[in-house]
Amino acid sequence: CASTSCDTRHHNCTGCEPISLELCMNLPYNHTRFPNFLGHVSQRESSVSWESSLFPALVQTGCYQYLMFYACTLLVPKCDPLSLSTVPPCRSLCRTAKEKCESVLGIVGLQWPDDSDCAQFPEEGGDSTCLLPEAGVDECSPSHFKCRSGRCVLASKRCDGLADCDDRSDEDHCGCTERSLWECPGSGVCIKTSMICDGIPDCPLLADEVNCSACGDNELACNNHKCVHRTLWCDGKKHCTDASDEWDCVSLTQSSGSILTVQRTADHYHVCADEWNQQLSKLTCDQLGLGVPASVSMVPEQGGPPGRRRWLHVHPEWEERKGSALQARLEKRSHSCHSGKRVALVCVRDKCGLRPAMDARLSRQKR
Amino acid sequence: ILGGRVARQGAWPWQCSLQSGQSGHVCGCVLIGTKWALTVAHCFEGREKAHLWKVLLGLHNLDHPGVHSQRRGVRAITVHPRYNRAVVDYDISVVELDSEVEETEWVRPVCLPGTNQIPTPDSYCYITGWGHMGNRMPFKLQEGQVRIISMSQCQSYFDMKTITARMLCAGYEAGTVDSCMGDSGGPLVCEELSGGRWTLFGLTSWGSVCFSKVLGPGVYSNVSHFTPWIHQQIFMRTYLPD
Repeated sequence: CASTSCDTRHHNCTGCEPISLELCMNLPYNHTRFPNFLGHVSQRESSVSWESSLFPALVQTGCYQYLMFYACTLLVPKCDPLSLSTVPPCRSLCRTAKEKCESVLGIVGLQWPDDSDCAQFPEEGGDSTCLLPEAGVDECSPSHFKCRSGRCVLASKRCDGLADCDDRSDEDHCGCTERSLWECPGSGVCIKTSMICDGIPDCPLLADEVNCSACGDNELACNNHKCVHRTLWCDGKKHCTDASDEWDCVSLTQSSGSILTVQRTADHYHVCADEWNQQLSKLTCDQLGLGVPASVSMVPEQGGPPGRRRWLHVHPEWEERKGSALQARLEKRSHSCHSGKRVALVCVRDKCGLRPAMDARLSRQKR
Repeated sequence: ILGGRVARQGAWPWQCSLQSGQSGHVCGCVLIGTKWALTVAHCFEGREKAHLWKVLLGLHNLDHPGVHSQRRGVRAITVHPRYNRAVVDYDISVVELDSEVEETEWVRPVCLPGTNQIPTPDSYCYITGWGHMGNRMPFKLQEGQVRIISMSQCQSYFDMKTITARMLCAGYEAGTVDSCMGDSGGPLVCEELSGGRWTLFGLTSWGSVCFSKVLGPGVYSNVSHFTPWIHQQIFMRTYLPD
């Protein structure tokens, strides 16, 4: 013992300590001392004890209004700051709790805690002080929700879709906050806080995935909000851990004749038709998930001085770059495109979703 | 399938059977590309290793794979990272076959829907599978016509469980035609209005205990919600395998 006033049995060594047992955080006192009246030597032992499970469950039966207060005077007894001694519950409180709730436990075959013999506690008005529930004592612990009827139910039962209060009040006003969830801005959808900024959109309009990155001027944000240098964007190699730097790098413009547009270093380019071939057309349609090429055309570039075009050319070793996406088979060039023509491509869905022709004898049987 | 009928041979060329070791048929699956299939995530609970599984395609009678059937191993299984087994949310997974299937009249992929393209409530679509029929397990593939049910109406049948945007309901209040145990992962397909092409809108996921008296519609994974995710998984496995 650190205290010279203690004996060598390592009992009563500590002084008053702040209450940390969540069940009993709303008591009219803030400090406790161990061992408690159930023989536990610490708040940790108290928190994992049989009684700390039993009493909150019993409170839900509504057997006694101040049962939780009584339970807490046993689990984390009040510590008197002057005498540094524990203050017990009054005998009448103990007797009332036992009278009203012991029989409820008996119904499910459980016994009232052995260590809570009421004779050990003083009568109120006697020589020693004891605790009684005063006005304003919370009937429910912080781990409980108080029903409109006054009954306590476990807080985890609040807004779980099942009525636990006798008046169903635990299912009223079930917003996101009441369920310890985050409300998507602009909608009533609730999501777990761990889902915010995790790279997977859960809210309508992706509201849980905005303002999640702080990338530098030369960087772009991956889908999972990591930052990758813009020159590495759409080069056919994965740099974002979720590979989002390589998604949507290839597209066909819908508005102007299916012109093939490819991203490199986070800028959009047209593809010079000079070295284009059928295999690349097939790869493009395949990569876009659009089926097979139906037509390829070379469209003259229009408008603006030719020197300012941004072209991508087919890489000289494009055939060796097998298995990689179209963006890896193209390379950036600073000079212009010889023909001045860009690639336009139309893909058609192949045979997906087609069932074999029905047998006419089965489908058109005369009556 | 409860209340369905035996499908014509080869009528649903995208339907496949996901089989494991001695268990045989465990779940349904749906062919969406020459080496890609979809199924639900809950089929892989506790058994996510690809080598444990094989996929049978072009199958009609589970006990007698005919000359049109093809069999493939599984190279990789990608379960949706958000899959929640408690509420059966995000119940989808992509299966990569160990080699391409030979596309025939009997083995052919179904079309994927566009992002957030959903079938109209009260329209009629089809479910297929080798799942329980209420009194026995079938040998031959069953088909059933089900009605698409709006989300709000569906929620009223399942007040204990939330119907999320990742789910789609189809069937009947009386449960007359419904999917059942063993149909999981199989398709809910709808025909385009113009006719001819079929699109995969749902994967059989969950519902009430289908052969009890507690009835109601079936709940399917809403495929169109996952279309971008499916494309991304296929793109990454195909073009960025490392």
